[in-house]
Amino acid sequence: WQSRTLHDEL
Amino acid sequence: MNVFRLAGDVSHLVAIIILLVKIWRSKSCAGISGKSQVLFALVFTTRYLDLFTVFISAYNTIMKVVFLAMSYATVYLIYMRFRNMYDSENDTFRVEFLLVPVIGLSFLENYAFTPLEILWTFSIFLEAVAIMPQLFMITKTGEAESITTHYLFFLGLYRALYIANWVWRYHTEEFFDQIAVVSGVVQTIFYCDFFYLYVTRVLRGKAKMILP
Repeated sequence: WQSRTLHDEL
Repeated sequence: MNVFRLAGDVSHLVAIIILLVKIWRSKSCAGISGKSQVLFALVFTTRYLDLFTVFISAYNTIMKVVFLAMSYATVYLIYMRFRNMYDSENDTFRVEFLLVPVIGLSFLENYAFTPLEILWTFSIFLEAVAIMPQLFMITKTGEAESITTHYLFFLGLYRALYIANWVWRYHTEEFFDQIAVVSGVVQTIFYCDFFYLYVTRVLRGKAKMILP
């Protein structure tokens, strides 16, 4: 279950 | 990381440096919209809240710190250091017309209804329209110093390169960030008119970009 979206871009 | 995204980040960094150095060396912020710079500082603040909670790479962390530091430095120079040169009567764009829809939309359209995600979405939507006060100021004064146009060129180029990055990532790693892509396309479209003027006027060696 993905707790939060990972934003890997600036 | 791919060449388009790296070029985009470098272009973004160049834009911020151009503006900061211009203000610092000319000891003036005439023709610069302080409102846009405040909005950009807000974009970075709300987007980089995960600076201390998520480590992606040294590059990611360093660039976030650099962008935050330089955007706040720019705001400081405009509103504190050289505030007597601030062109407030031409920087009259009503930012609440930007903030209200952006806040509303970030509550409606997001990946997760959590504070960090809503703030991230807010920063994405806000970045798309943050340049409006600056573009409005140029249309109001009818001109822009060539350095300011170079700043805008690299700022517009950065998100255009990010679009190439998203196409590349879609085809190579099935990555698709719908909110960032839609907002990034809208943001780049806002620069199209400026890009046309930049190529047809500034690159012709004109000292200033005089609007028709």
